[in-house]
Amino acid sequence: TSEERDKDEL
Amino acid sequence: MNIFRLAGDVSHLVAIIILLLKIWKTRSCAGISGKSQILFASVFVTRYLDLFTIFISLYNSSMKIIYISCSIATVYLVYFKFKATYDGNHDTFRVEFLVVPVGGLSFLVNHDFSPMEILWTFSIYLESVAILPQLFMISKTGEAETITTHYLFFLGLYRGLYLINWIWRYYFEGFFDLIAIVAGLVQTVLYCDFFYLYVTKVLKGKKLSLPA
Repeated sequence: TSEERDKDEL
Repeated sequence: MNIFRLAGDVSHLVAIIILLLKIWKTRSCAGISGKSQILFASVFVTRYLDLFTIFISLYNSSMKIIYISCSIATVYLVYFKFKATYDGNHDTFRVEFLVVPVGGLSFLVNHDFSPMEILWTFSIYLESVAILPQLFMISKTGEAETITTHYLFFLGLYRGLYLINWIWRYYFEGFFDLIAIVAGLVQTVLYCDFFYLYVTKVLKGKKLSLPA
């Protein structure tokens, strides 16, 4: 699992 | 994109539209916390700056434009067009007690110490507490118009659906964003008391009135 930010989510 | 996230976005859009229509149709913003609306507008402005830097999808860009324009339009209606109906005496939550800690935390806990990322983190933390002035105002007036409770219901539901989306994504994609999840949890928990009143009162046709 990787912890990162998803730019697609509003 | 999964069904929970789509449902969350739709719920969020419904909430924003309900509020805008309520104020526009009744030509009144009675019972609405202008402070919360200012916080929500700043949440969208600080989070969607990437509207001008990266194109993700038509859906992503159009939703961002809709959120930003509706929230700014709502602030305009509350503080300018229907200012006479704004209940400033009950909208007294000290938002500096929210913005300052949130601002500090976004510098301390973030994914990347860059301006865009810090603004995004600020926006995520701010959104989790942005409803407090509104809930505080309802506790002070001791009641809320039924249409306002529907607005709050969909607004609270949206991040709850996002939480399910994140559980789904963790389980199936191994993806998780701790900052968004913790903030989303705080945000949704703040609505629990309201959800209880909404289900036990408003859905039974009663008016939402708090034991003042």
